[in-house]
Amino acid sequence: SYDFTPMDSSAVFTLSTMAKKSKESDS
Amino acid sequence: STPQATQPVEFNHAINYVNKIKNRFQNQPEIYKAFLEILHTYQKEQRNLKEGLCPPGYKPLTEGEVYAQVAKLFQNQEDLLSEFGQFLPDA
Repeated sequence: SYDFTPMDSSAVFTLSTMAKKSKESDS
Repeated sequence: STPQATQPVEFNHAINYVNKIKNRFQNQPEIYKAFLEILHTYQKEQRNLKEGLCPPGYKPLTEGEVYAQVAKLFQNQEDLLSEFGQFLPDA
């Protein structure tokens, strides 16, 4: 199970935002 | 309110990745913390940029700089670094 702090969640959010950005700039 | 419509697959990947790093650096929490700080700084700057809060000429952290900082942090952890690269736009 995941035991995430707010900082952890913030990192997850940042990473997924980056990934999204990277996908958008792909095509 | 719903968070930004992020692709679930990316979100899950991010969760797994953060969890992996957390586990890997269990005995070196300062490295994990530094990693969180880098991402936090990047996120904060992106938000300021979007909201026009940055002074003219201000250069926020680029993805490439984020990668360089993480690379320094994850020395000898090639797998973590290459996985991190998957989150970034190809420069």
